[in-house]
Amino acid sequence: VNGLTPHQSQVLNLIKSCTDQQGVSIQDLKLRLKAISLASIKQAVEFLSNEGHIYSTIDEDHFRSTDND
Amino acid sequence: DCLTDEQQRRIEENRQRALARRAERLAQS
Repeated sequence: VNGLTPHQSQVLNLIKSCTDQQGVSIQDLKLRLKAISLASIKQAVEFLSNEGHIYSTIDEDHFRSTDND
Repeated sequence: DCLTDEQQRRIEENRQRALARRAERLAQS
């Protein structure tokens, strides 16, 4: 629909649903997306970051979405 | 909500950069 793979969409939706200022950590994503491997999650995060959908916050392990603010 | 000024500044910078990348990608497509 939006040019994203199902994995990328799931990762983006989880990041979007977070209201914390520091965003969601890769570890949180892995805990919530048990069916997706850590490598796939990291790949999706990198893609979404390159496309400007998400950005890192307090460190390179925490992300927020640009689409919901 | 207990982020330092420095962290908040960094987050805002990253957000602006991401928004610029997003706009660039949309312009290309």
